[in-house]
Amino acid sequence: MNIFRLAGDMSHLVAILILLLKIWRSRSCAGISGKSQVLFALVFTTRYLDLFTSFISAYNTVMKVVFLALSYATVYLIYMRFRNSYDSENDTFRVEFLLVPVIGLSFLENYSFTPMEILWTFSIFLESVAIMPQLFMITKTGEAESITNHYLFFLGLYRALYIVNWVWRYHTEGFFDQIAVVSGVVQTIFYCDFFYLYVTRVLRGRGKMSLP
Amino acid sequence: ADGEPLHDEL
Repeated sequence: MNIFRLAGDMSHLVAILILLLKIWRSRSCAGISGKSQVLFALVFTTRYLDLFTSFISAYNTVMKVVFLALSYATVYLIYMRFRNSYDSENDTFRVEFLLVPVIGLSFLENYSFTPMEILWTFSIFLESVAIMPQLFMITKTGEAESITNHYLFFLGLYRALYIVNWVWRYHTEGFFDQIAVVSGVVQTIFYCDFFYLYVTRVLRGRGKMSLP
Repeated sequence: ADGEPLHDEL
């Protein structure tokens, strides 16, 4: 554990909490892609199956359980509790276009051809593209509430901090997880355009912003 | 198990 990894995990947690609290307080999930949230729940589910097989640390276990619980709570709020406010007409990204290649790739490129490893690889690849329905939705509607932008900012920050963590771990302990690093870098690139707009528009007080 | 990496990141 290093400071970058810890800060990355905390940004990830903050992002998830921002989204959950926004939906809970406004009693509405307008502008939120339910599809992205289902994909993130699927990411956590397939990645954290090792909760049952290996113990790494109390921190690790607690965070996994928290992420799982929060992601399912978010999906519940969107599709059950506040489903009347769910903007399904603009959440039209074809998820199968992500799932099919990601499933295929996780069978081809993995550390070990076992169900657990294939599912772990699937979760890593899927996480790198899971935000695309949300970004697609913002592009389609032309704008997002600033709170949605804060959510995306912290998600992107989490990815950026993980990259710094990998550079740190490579130099200090020779750690290099090729699958995680390559897909992590790809994932972070998706946020770059958003980051630029966030800094230039949201932080300068306009509140709302639109993606080109 | 042998040969399988331990994934210690979240």
